[in-house]
Amino acid sequence: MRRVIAVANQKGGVGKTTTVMNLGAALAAMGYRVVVVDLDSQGALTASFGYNPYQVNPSTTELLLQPELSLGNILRGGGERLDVAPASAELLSAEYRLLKQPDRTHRLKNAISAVQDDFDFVIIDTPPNLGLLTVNALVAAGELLIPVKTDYLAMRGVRPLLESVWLIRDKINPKLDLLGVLPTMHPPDSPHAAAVLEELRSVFKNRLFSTTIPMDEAAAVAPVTRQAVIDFKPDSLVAAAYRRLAEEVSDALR
Amino acid sequence: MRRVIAVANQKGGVGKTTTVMNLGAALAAMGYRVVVVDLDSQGALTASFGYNPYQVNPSTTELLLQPELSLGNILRGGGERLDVAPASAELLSAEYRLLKQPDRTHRLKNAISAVQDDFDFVIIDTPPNLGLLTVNALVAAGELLIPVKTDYLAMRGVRPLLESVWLIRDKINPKLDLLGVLPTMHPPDSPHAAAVLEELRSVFKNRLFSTTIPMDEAAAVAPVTRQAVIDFKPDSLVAAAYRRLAEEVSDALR
Ligand SMILES: Nc1ncnc2c1ncn2[C@@H]1O[C@H](COP(=O)(O)OP(=O)(O)OP(=O)(O)O)[C@@H](O)[C@H]1O
Ligand SMILES: Nc1ncnc2c1ncn2[C@@H]1O[C@H](COP(=O)(O)OP(=O)(O)OP(=O)(O)O)[C@@H](O)[C@H]1O
Ligand SMILES: [Mg+2]
Ligand SMILES: [Mg+2]
Repeated sequence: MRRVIAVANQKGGVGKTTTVMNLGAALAAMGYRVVVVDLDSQGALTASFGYNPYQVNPSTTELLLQPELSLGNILRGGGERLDVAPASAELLSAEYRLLKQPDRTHRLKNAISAVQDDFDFVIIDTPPNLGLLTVNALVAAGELLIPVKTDYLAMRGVRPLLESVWLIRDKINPKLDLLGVLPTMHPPDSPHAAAVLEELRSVFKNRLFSTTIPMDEAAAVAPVTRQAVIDFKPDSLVAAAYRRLAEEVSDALR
Repeated sequence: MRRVIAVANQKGGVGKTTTVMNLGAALAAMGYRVVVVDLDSQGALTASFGYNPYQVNPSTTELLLQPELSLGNILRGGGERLDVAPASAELLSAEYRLLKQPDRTHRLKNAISAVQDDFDFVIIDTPPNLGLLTVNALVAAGELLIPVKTDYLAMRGVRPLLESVWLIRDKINPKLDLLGVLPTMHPPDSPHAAAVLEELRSVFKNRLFSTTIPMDEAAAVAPVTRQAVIDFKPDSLVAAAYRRLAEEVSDALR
């Protein structure tokens, strides 16, 4: 299989971290070997697995700044068949230090290539901007998954994101494909959200996942328990949705 | 009065833009003269007033790159006693171009100082990161308002934000004060959210606004209509909450 998936959207709070955590855990539960990579200096993914972004070392900061390190050198346990490449808070200053490096956009890609045969999926969480860290994810990835909360302000950000992505595809990474747009945090009883979902469906057609991730408190509570919601509350609506998403992703990339 | 308020939180999707829009509109409705400033290249605040971040010129991009411009030169109408300093999509590249300038952290402060006497409040929306644009807002401001969605991942970001803020206060802007932490997007029936709110109350004490902004679909729909929610649906729970917030802010700064 050997797929590298970037999960990105410069709009904040749309469920990027939650999707990386739970898609990763659900694919691992299906039997795949998965690595999730945290490229956000806030370290929400790292903290959701119980690691401390203020102490963890080595992290993706060292991975990006020290070309002799490979992804395998920084992995931590995340569950059965699931490993985590944690972020440290210093990742922010790493971004500035990388600006002067000629291979600044390819650091992550090079770090992953050495171990890619050991895993079926590498899934990368990104910060809410299109800076150098997110560009590293888009250069390293073969697939892009875009979570979009079903509301107007989140929807308006997708077109500019895709414009930047096609630029990266034309100039640096011709292999990058849109895996799909994922509706997230969808409230069950909101006419506005339903209208946004319809709009996404008519614009993205078969590029919109058939799975919609519902708004479900269990998703917000799970990180407190250091578990993916598919383990914390397996019978919740959101857990079922992420399991369906994992099926869709595995079928699409077979 | 003449207050400059930065609304900031590097965590994405916590209600920064919604708070700037509605606090601004509610203070204008109370009779104050207000300017809201958009420093996010996504231009959510700009679009919420009906302006197009891909076409608007001059914008905060020109304001930051051309020191001879002052805030007054770029203002657009936003309603009675309410003006908008719109953002353009180029703001992102402006951030890189500013890096080399010696006065890069003070550009906004200098642009505002020329017109500060003409307005009672200047309220600044920031992107979901602590980059140079947000630093400009924190240097220009006398007050900081931090919106925090009442969930675990949003809560964990407040301490690192405050650490960066106190650094800016010590090194660059000794006048910067914490106006308050504002609980936002609070669902009425979630034990988790209620627990987070309690935690915020015990940590921030009188620095937590007594107003809590409820989760209310009207807030997500209002930007589609190019209106603040206090005008779009004045009898909604969220409109009432933002009116109460405006009272609290005006009382605190009298
Ligand atoms: N399906 C859901 N139902 C309810 N809450 C959710 C759901 N998905 C995510 N959340 C909560 O909403 C908040 C935003 O989600 P998350 O942090 O995953 O978004 P993000 O896009 O990674 O944010 P950022 O842009 O800050 O990185 C989190 O507190 C999360 O726990
Ligand atoms: N009280 C509320 N109830 C329901 N929805 C809300 C509320 N406040 C904001 N929203 C919606 O939630 C989303 C996030 O809010 P908003 O865009 O204001 O956050 P932000 O912090 O500015 O995000 P970003 O980090 O991307 O700049 C928006 O779609 C907004 O319409
Ligand atoms: Mg995240
Ligand atoms: Mg915003």
